[in-house]
Amino acid sequence: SIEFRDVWKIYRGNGIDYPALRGVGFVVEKGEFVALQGPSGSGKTTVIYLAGGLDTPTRGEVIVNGENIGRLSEGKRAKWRRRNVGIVFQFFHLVPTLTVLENVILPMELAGYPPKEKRLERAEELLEIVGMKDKEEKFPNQLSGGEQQRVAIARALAADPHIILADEPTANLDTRNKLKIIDLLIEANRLGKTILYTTHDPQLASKADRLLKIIDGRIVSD
Amino acid sequence: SIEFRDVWKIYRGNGIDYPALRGVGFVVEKGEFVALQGPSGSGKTTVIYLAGGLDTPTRGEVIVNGENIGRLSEGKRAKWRRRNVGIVFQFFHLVPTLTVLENVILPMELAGYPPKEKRLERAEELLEIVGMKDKEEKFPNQLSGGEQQRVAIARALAADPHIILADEPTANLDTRNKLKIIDLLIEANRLGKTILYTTHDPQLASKADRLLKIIDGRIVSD
Ligand SMILES: Nc1ncnc2c1ncn2[C@@H]1O[C@H](COP(=O)(O)OP(=O)(O)OP(=O)(O)O)[C@@H](O)[C@H]1O
Ligand SMILES: Nc1ncnc2c1ncn2[C@@H]1O[C@H](COP(=O)(O)OP(=O)(O)OP(=O)(O)O)[C@@H](O)[C@H]1O
Ligand SMILES: [Mg+2]
Ligand SMILES: [Mg+2]
Repeated sequence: SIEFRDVWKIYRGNGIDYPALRGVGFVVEKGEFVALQGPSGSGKTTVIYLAGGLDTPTRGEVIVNGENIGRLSEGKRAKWRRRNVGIVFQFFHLVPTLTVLENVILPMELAGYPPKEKRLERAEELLEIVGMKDKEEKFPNQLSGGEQQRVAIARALAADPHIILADEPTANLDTRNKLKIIDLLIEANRLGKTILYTTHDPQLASKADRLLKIIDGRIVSD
Repeated sequence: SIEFRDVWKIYRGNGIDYPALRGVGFVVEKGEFVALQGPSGSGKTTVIYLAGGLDTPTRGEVIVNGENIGRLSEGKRAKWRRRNVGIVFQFFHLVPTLTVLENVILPMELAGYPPKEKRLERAEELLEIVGMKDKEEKFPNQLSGGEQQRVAIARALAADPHIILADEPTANLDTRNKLKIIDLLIEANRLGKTILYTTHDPQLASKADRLLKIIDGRIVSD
């Protein structure tokens, strides 16, 4: 499960403090499929970053599968992340010096799962599902926006994590590719994965078990 | 007007040639509002890059307002671009070391238009329209995805160019912000601007005078 307890995130920049999250509280139960919706700038990416241990709250607690990850050191959070979480970043963040195939294999090497001899096959299978197997030898700078997004989704699923955090996973996709990704997420959830995703797309939002709405850093409905 | 005549674009990478555009031909007349739609990886961003003189065709001609821009040198194309074109990139490409306000003023300084004493006022006005005036002192890395996109749109309109090229201008926006941007583009077109934009969003596509469909680097319907 993913639990936020009165979480504040205050960004300090140019001498002013900007509260991106102001007392956010919610629980996503194990195996739930939950959408997080809200206007541009409302705090969705910040929630994803905190839930994935990529950043820590200024105040409050982020507790994932019973572990208070906001309290862990940077190194421990990175280790925790490798074994527990797959993240689809809003702007992909593929490793520029690795090919598409290598980008999808990397999480498996870091997690030590699945066993070595199965990794190539799993990476090929995921790339096939997202329609990117024919471009597996390309580098990220040789891909279109939507192609990078699809590789990022395959990568997030690679090490078969318990939790999937996806930040606008279909924003750069045409309808056909979008439906493929929606089906993939639904299937992963059916297999028991806990999924928290943000989206501005009503079609994707409608697939969720529950909709969390966020405005100006506060959850307004649940 | 924007005219593509039998345009091929072949990317050479890792020893293989990849034809992103295969004989693309179309004309967007002066003052038209045209959408370019197609699957992920079909060549839309490549068309935008060539129409904006950011890259040159491998074969064929790109003629904008009577000028064969594919034949110009890199320096001449940059100069031509400053005075004629505003571009909204798919992934924004804001200047990281400039504030929001400075990013919007920069195109006016490069174009030498409008006159110096009017630039601040125009930048503030555009940022107000896209709902970003309260964040004008922030840097791009302190903004959310949708906020960066809105700044990128204000920047593309800043020097009042004749031609606006927009690559998925609403992909990272919630419905309310999306409608603001759609209205802004429609208004710019009403004032006589030629607009070519790509989108996966049916609502935005429906506003166009004409829909160009591209699949695997070829225009399939016009
Ligand atoms: N530098 C490059 N080297 C090799 N291939 C490239 C390069 N840049 C783009 N491509 C390929 O050219 C094709 C067209 O890319 P383009 O970015 O124009 O697609 P797009 O229609 O904008 O897609 P999307 O909707 O995903 O943004 C893609 O299949 C991509 O893999
Ligand atoms: N490093 C930072 N410094 C200052 N403010 C920041 C920083 N990062 C984000 N913010 C602010 O925090 C707020 C929340 O940002 P966040 O990226 O979480 O929004 P979002 O809901 O994901 O928006 P979008 O739908 O546009 O992607 C925004 O108003 C943004 O300006
Ligand atoms: Mg975001
Ligand atoms: Mg593109």
